[in-house]
Amino acid sequence: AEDTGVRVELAEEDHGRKSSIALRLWVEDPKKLKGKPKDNGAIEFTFDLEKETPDDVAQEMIESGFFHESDVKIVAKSIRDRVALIQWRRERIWPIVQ
Amino acid sequence: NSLTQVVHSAGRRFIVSPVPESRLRES
Repeated sequence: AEDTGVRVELAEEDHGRKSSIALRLWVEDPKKLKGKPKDNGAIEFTFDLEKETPDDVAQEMIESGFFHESDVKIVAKSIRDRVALIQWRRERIWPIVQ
Repeated sequence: NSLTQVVHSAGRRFIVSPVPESRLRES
């Protein structure tokens, strides 16, 4: 995944069964963001792979004050890259569950 | 370690915890 300066990782083991998965996002390189992130804590949240989109979560993070509006695209892209990886792995490791 | 929690109006819960030093890139 392209280095956006925002890191997204699994916050729990993924067994491919649940449609929602816990993720953790943090800013690795604040210089890559247009706005100043609120604090550089790791933000953990649950993401529903079937019903939600990375843009939903990114917008909610902006509205919750974690990021500046001008960084919504970077945040959404970082989540999208990780979600794509999770789905790619799920299709290979647990194709029957899909 | 200190955890803070923000619940968005749509109901999603965001839990903020310190990033382990090892994960923060030296800028």
